Amino acid sequence: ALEAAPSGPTAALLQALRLHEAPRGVPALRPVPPVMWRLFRRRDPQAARTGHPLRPCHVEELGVAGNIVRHIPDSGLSSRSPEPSRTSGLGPKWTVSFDLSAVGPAERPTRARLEVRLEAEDARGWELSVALSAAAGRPGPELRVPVRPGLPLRADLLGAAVSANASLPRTLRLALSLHCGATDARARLAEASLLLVTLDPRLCPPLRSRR
Amino acid sequence: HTEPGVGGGPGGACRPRRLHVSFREVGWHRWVIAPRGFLANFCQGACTLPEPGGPPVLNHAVLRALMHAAAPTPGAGPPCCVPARLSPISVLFFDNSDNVVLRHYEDMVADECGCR
Repeated sequence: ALEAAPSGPTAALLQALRLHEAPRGVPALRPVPPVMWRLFRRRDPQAARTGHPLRPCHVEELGVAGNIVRHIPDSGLSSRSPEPSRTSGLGPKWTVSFDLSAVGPAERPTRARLEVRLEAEDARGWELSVALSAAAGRPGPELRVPVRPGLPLRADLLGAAVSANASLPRTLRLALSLHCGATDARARLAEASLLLVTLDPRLCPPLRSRR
Repeated sequence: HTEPGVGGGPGGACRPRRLHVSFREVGWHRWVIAPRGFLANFCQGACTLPEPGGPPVLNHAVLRALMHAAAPTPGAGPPCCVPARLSPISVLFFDNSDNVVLRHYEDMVADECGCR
């Protein structure tokens, strides 16, 4: 059952689309990430009508349950300016943070993929470690991702920095450290983003028994 | 938008009628990246005794149509013309935190109507 219908077509459409707030002001337009276009086209209802039945509440391309996919850019609070590293063998360190305040309490994360673009002249044999930032106060497992020159680094955080069974924090802060064998290695963090897939079970049709 | 007069107006047998939802109409066109709008449709038309090729009918609806034809009883009108098959839509938009969001919504487009 839907909540009591607020007045006006906009409010009614908001409610039908389960959006808690109307769009405010003008968005900071930015290019739509190709992965989001791909996922949108993959769910194009026309495909559904031409005999490619779409599984409800499932993101085929990523192979996980879900009905909301967000591409969240890092909010650039204290990232990109590498912090000096005093530990030998450790290169520059960064802290990136993601604003998750838009995620509703009923949503359950089913995929959290960090994507980082590093710029470095020679990154052979480097590794990037990803962990919850110490500021989160809860040391968690550290992920190690090999750096591949010219390609974005991807790290699946579910089960590591993001718990699959707990509600998401309002802000996710991650500490990134470059393991490159030299403290004076030159590398720049060009971009960091989080692809977050969540499932809001309230939007999923009840399993209908076959007649 | 509904487009009056298309397909003979509200009369005729129970079937989908065009209803286009436009995000521009509610001023969301800067936020919604795609689609610009979608055909939601709605169901309208008479539910009389089932006819070959007519809308799908439940047995209960047949009984009700028979009763209504034989002895109209106040409060027990003919069966209703309602969505019988629905399909999903996806909406890609910027949210208020400037994230790019893709949401899937089930049962948003009335593809078929039936008498119930």
